[in-house]
Amino acid sequence: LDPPCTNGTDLLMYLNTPEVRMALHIPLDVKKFELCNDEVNFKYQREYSTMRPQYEFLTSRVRGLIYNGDIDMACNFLGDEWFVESLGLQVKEGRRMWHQGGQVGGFVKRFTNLDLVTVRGAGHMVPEDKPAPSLQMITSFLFNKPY
Amino acid sequence: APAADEIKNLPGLSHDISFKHYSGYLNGVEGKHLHYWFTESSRDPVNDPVVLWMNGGPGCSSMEGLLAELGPYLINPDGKTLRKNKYAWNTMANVLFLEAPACVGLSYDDNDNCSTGDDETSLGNYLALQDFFKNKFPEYRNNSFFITGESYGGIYVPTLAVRVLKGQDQFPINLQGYAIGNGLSSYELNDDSIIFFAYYHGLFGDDLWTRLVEHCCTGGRPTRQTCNFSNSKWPMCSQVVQKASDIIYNEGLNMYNLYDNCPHTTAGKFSRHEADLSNILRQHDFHSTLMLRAKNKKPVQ
Repeated sequence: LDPPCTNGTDLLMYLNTPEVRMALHIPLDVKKFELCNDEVNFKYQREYSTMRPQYEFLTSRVRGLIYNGDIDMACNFLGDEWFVESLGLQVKEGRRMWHQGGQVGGFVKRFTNLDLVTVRGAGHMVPEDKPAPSLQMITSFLFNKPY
Repeated sequence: APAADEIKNLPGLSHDISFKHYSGYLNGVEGKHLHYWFTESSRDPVNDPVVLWMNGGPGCSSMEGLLAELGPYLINPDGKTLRKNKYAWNTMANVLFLEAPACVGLSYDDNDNCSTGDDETSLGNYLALQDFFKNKFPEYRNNSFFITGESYGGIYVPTLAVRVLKGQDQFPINLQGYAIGNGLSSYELNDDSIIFFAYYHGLFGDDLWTRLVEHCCTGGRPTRQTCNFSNSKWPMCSQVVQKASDIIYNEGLNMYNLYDNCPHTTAGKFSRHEADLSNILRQHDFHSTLMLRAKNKKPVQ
């Protein structure tokens, strides 16, 4: 009955090894590691249906980056693109390709204090799927350099 | 830095590392202990920024971020050994991985109370952050600070960032920005857009698309403004959206990476797949059926 398209075996094995837990200073009575906790998920109170108010507050104060692997279907790039466009921010730089290692890394569109970036050929876990482009992208963002 | 939290000998690590790393607990809300794993920058820890990373769910562990995505060492399939990640984010930043809320991963609650929500989670994360900068690593208090995350981190990150900015007078933190990867920003827009995404990637054909447009879009025009796939009360719309969502999420495609293989391995009694499905099409009556089908899914050929 294993659900499809998840691979957490290695993490489970590693983080439940007594020697690893000891190295990480995990108390003995802390329960077995699981990748996702069903009780937390089922009981979780989802108090926000949209992050719009938060972005309206944040974009006037600090820089932000929303990036999407463009072949993910859990949180797809189109939804985030619609979300960012709906904020009505001033466009600083029109949509263009960005490059990494001589290849197209994806597309970028920059608004005032918010960058919208896609990572071509990456799924939900962008740094895992496209490590080199993802490192370049986050470095550009952190150090405020061009993508 | 807390000497007691320093990782001295990490099992499975067979290559030299040029940075210090720490694992321990940050205290947030009383009785709740959030596990952290902090990998200092291998370049210039004193001057490089501090980056907080959080995976989503809700309920999923940030250890996936560390050991499978952007950390300096990644787990090999044997579950015992680690390999070097030359594209690790700690090659240019000090990266803090936080498991939140309590009960996720190696984090715990003294009374085993795992019930929480968005506001309490962001408060707990904020208090944990204060513990990090005040008690555990005060030397990083003035470094540039960024909050980042993925998936349901789309909720965790902005809500925490707002708290940090609003609390600047009481507890100054040098927050410079935030970054979110494939984040949940709006349930409605995420649900509405996936139907367009699926059609334009050829996951279903014109027969189903025509019915979707007919029953869920006003004026027979399929646009972002005219279609309501996420919470239509029309039974016929709900029926065709269910058909579409079964194709997208329950027929063996890899919802995390459309063009990747779909591995079948044990991931515990509750999987990422289920956690992430819990965010999708929640307004429809068939949501629980969608979850149940995912839970009982047998491996496809």
